[in-house]
Parts: sequence; structure tokens; C-alpha cells
Amino acid sequence: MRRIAIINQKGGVGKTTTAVNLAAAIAGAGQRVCLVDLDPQAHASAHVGAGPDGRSPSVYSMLTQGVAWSRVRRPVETNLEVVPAELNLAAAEVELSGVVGRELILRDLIHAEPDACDVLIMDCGPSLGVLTLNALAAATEVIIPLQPHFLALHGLAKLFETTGLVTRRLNPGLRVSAVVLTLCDANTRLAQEVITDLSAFLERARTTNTPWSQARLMGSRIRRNIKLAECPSFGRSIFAYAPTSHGAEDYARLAHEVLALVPPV
Amino acid sequence: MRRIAIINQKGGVGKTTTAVNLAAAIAGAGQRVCLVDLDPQAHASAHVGAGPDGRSPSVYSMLTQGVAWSRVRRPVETNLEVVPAELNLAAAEVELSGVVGRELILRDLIHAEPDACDVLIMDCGPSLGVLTLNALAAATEVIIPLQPHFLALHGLAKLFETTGLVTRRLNPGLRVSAVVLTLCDANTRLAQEVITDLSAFLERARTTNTPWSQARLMGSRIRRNIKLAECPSFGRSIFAYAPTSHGAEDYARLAHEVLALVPPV
Ligand SMILES: Nc1ncnc2c1ncn2[C@@H]1O[C@H](COP(=O)(O)OP(=O)(O)OP(=O)(O)O)[C@@H](O)[C@H]1O
Ligand SMILES: Nc1ncnc2c1ncn2[C@@H]1O[C@H](COP(=O)(O)OP(=O)(O)OP(=O)(O)O)[C@@H](O)[C@H]1O
Ligand SMILES: [Mg+2]
Ligand SMILES: [Mg+2]
Repeated sequence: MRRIAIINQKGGVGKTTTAVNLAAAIAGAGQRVCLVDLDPQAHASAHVGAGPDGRSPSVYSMLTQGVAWSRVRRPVETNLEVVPAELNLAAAEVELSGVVGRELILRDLIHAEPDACDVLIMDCGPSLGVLTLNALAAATEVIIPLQPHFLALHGLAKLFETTGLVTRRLNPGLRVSAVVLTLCDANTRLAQEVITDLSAFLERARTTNTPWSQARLMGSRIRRNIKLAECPSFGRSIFAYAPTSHGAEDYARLAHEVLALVPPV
Repeated sequence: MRRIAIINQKGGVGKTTTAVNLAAAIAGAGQRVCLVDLDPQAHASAHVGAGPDGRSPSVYSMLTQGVAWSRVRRPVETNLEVVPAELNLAAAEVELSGVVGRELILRDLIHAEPDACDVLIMDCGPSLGVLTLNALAAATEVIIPLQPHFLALHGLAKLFETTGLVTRRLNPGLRVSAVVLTLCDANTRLAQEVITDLSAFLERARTTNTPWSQARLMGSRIRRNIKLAECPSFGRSIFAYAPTSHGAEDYARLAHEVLALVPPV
């Protein structure tokens, strides 16, 4: 099972938009996908029409009560299941703070059902707290959506540092496989400067012995497209909502690129 | 002292951009302003050239060691001082979880120095955790930057609920004074629909007995302008960096509107 964590502690850089549309594209390509929403704000859940309803079990039940994965995930499309989040998840940081192995709870429940899906995609909120650490410990790879703005690289360095810690202490096989440019106005000087610095940063890492030494800057860039902001309100992916839009085009290209990445073995 | 908390748990909606440029505008109008950075990612600090340097005291020292406000704030411009954040702040949620009155620490230190400034502006990260609760408990008013996208109102309702709790239990005088449309592409149907729903939502609240019953939707809308994304990398406000840009125009208008609001007495 390929297990992808979508991570960036910076807010509003397209993590959820990427998690949902990548999941939809890979499901559309015939693989069984499970989308896990690890953000208490539950936007990915709402985006696929599985927003909190006060009674369905969520990832919160998995983390705090050890409820089995099979009892929490639910189908939303052909080949696509979701494990929704709920608002109570916001309390998890404090609730789990004393628990031994608190970063490994999700992983253990995922490992217990190795045939549940082909690709697991975990959407994280803008934080490097216990929820994101559970995603990092459960993942085989990290994909980082990044808006080419000031401080994007600063945040990336911090994220790599956290990934390095998890790799050393909890999950030796973890790798950063890709960085994806999102909300990308490529013709602005700011974006060009950040992209140049980012490419150099990733190149310098090639010869290091780090979990990000083989991280690829995806050729597919996600351009700003209002259709991507509209489709969540219809509970659909961009492919269902606006299949000929730039948003659909960009995420289809990205999905091809991600599927072509050799997942860490 | 007018004490403004800039709050929205949704990531990347322009909280920091608003906090910094509003602070700069109000300082430029001759009032003494103190900008407090309550986000472990310290973007507001970096934006005014006071990014973490590993040795200057920060708001972390105030919250965890009770260091006096006067020992932590530092001048960055005429009439503008900053209390920087630092990365260690990320641990505050857990570090303070057992502390009695953990949401009131900032308020007590602010109250101890009532003449420190005329206007306090607190920039919060994308969370409703203990750092944001300290801002809410210390504030006289809340200003909410809001990007008119799907789930903006859903998040607003949650934010109002949290504000209501703080008002009831910790800070009876707290009010939501304003909602500011940010990253606003007003000519898209999505933005128009959200703005319509938002205006109706605020109107319905007028007759209620809630801390948001008098919340104004600001006439000044912050349009998307690349200059606003560029100026942080120069450690300047939009007024210093690009004084004739739309970004400067919009934030100057907003500052006028905010200064004209009758602050809660
Ligand atoms: N390429 C794009 N074009 C237009 N709008 C976009 C694009 N990508 C994302 N958006 C919109 O921008 C907003 C932020 O995106 P999104 O919620 O995916 O970011 P996020 O990183 O998941 O945010 P958070 O940090 O709050 O979890 C959303 O309203 C989304 O619909
Ligand atoms: N009106 C605007 N036009 C163009 N870019 C903007 C505008 N407002 C903010 N930005 C840019 O968008 C990004 C997100 O804005 P900002 O960091 O202020 O949001 P935030 O709500 O503070 O995010 P977080 O939730 O991570 O704290 C930043 O790179 C910022 O420079
Ligand atoms: Mg998200
Ligand atoms: Mg911010």
C-alpha cells in the first residue's frame, strides 16, 4: 500500500485541494484510494460530501478509542473511500499528550488492514502537531504543496526537519517524494524567484543522506483557477465539476506524475 | 488601550498581511501601536524584520516564564513596536495544558502596563488553541479576515462560538467589531455568493444578544495584489514598499474604517 501524507504547516497553500483532487484522479485511474482527513476543520471531508454530521465515526474515534479503520471509512465514489474528520479532533493534541506512542496510533490501525486500499492519502491541517505526526509515522511518502511566496522555503526547511525526526525515531522508510507548486502565478517575479531558490535547495539536497534527498519538484504546477475553489461547495472533485478546466488539467497532469514516481519500497 | 485580535482558524486568509499592514497604517496615523505575534511560524515577526534570531526574548517567554511585556517588545518603526514569536511557541499548547488560567497569561501581562501603547494588534495562527485563546482573553475586539470561498461561513460560525465562550467565561467585554474580505476576487460568482450569505448572516445577528451582533462587514475589501505578497521579503509594510499599489490603497482605506469604528467601551 502506498501511503501519502500531504503536508505543509503554512495555512491555505492547497493541501486539501491537492489531497482531494489527487485522490479523485488516482481513483479514476482504477486504483482503490482511501482519503483520510486529519484536520479538525474537516474541509477534505466536506469537499467529498462527508462533512461532520454528529453521528458518523471519524478519525477521532480511531485515534482516541482505537476503533478499527474498516469501521470508520466510507465509500464516496467508485474506488474512493474517506475517513472523515470531526471538530473534536481539535482536542486530540492535548488528549493524546500523555499517551505512550501517541504518534503511532494511526499507523498501527492502518497496518492491521494491509489490503484496505492501494493508495492512502492523508490530508493534514496547518500544524506539525500530533495529528500531522500520526500522518508522518503512517506514511511511506510525503508530498508537499507549496505556494511560491515569501517564507515558503523557510517553512519547507522546518517541515524537512520534522520529517527527519520522524524518519530517525519512528519511521525509517519515510521519504519526501515530491514538492508541488500550488496557487502558482508563474509569471510573477516573486514566484520565479521562489521557484529558482526552491530548485536550487532541492538540488543541493541530492547528495545528502536525508529523507528529502530524492524529492522531485513536480513539473505539473497548479495554476490559480476559480473552478478549484468552487467545486468543494458541490461536494465534487474538479474532474466531476469542471472536467475541461485548467484545474482539472493541472491535477490530471499531477496525478500522472505522482503515479509515475517510483514509490519508496 | 484598544486591543485587537486578528483571528481566523482557516489557513492563509490574510491574517498576518492584515495585522502587519493595519498596524503600520495606524502607526502612520500617529497612534502608538504594538504588534504581538502569536503564531509559532513567526511570519508577522519576519514581515517587520523581527524574525527569530535565537536570542531575543519573545512572546514565548511572556507566556511560559511571565517575562514582562516591556522586556520583550522592541521598536521596528516610528510608533510601532513588535513582540516577536519564535518556533518554541509550538510547544505552548502542550506546555500550558495543565496550567491554571492558561488563557489569561497574556492579558495579565498586558494589563500590568496600561500605557505601553494606544493600539495592540495580535496576529494569531490558523488555530483556536491556547495561543489564540490568550489573544481572545486579552482583546477588547476581534477583527476577522475572511476569504470569500466555500466553508468561509462555516469557519466563521465556529469562530463566533469560540468567541462566545471566551466572552461568557473569561472576557465579558469582548466584541467582534469587524469582518474584512481578503484575497477578494469580487467579480467571481463564488465571491459574490459568499459575500451575499455573509451579509445576511451578520444582519440576522443584529437583534441577537451575542458578541458579534454589532460586527460590521468592512466596506474596504482587500483585493489580490502581488505587492502584498512581495513586501514581507523586504521586511516592510505595503506603505513603505509600494505606496501607490492597490494593496496600499486597500489597507489605507481599511485602516480609516477601523479607526472610525467606535471601539467597545
Ligand atoms: N489552484 C487554486 N485555484 C483557486 N483556488 C484554490 C486553488 N487551490 C486552492 N484554492 C482555494 O484556496 C483556499 C485554500 O486552499 P486549501 O483549503 O486547499 O488549502 P489548505 O492548505 O488545505 O488550507 P489549510 O491550511 O487551512 O488546511 C480554498 O478555498 C481553496 O478552494
Ligand atoms: N491581498 C493579497 N494579495 C496577494 N497576496 C496576498 C494577499 N494577502 C495575503 N497574501 C499572501 O498570501 C499568503 C497568505 O497570507 P497570510 O500569510 O497573510 O495569511 P494568514 O491567514 O496569516 O496565514 P496563516 O493561516 O498561515 O497564518 C502570504 O504569502 C501573503 O503574502
Ligand atoms: Mg486544508
Ligand atoms: Mg499568519
